[in-house]
Amino acid sequence: ELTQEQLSLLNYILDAYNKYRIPLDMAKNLLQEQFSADENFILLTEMATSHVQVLVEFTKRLPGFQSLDHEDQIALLKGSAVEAMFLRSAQIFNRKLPHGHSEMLEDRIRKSGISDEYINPMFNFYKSVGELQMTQEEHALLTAVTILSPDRPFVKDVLSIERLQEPMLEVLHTFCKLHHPHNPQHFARLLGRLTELRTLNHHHTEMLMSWRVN
Amino acid sequence: PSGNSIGLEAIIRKALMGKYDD
Repeated sequence: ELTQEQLSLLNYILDAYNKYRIPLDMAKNLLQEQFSADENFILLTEMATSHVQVLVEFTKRLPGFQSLDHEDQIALLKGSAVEAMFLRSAQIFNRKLPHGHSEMLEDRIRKSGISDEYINPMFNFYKSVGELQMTQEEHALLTAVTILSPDRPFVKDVLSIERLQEPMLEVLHTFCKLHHPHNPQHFARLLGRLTELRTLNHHHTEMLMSWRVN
Repeated sequence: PSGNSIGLEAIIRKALMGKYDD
């Protein structure tokens, strides 16, 4: 079972995660308007910027984050922003959307000018996250674990970050055991998605380059 | 670092300070 302290931590993270959203108007644009490839590029760029802004707000609420060295805070956010964005978009993509919206979203992304070489692994990732049928709690904790990864480039105080990440991993582990008693591999599978995210992060720079060239 | 990561860092720094304007 989760201890009282762990339960408080979980609820706190979940609450912060639920508030972490891009403005609704921007999300509506994505589904309602018809844009040219250029306008698609600008809209997706604005959404990415907005995503980083709300991600920072979520991250500020992670217990202990604000007591970290300021440059380490930036190194953690810089290292994880792309992964958190893919994780978040995987969650949105796997949600039950109104009829036709998933197709429209996929179509818009596919027509944004990014090569299939980069688009396909992204949709494969979305599908592999979808198969896990993650709860909101699992998404919140996995995002926190991703952000508080001590092995990001330019991090100085690895130990302090490990101390913040560990309780999140413990809560996630216990939560998985409680909610998936018949699937002992669930926790390991969640962590496996983090490995996939690292690969997507690695290819992200090349993906942006191909987007710009196109 | 690439131009992209500088842009990302600028957004992060502004957001950490609570500035969203530009």
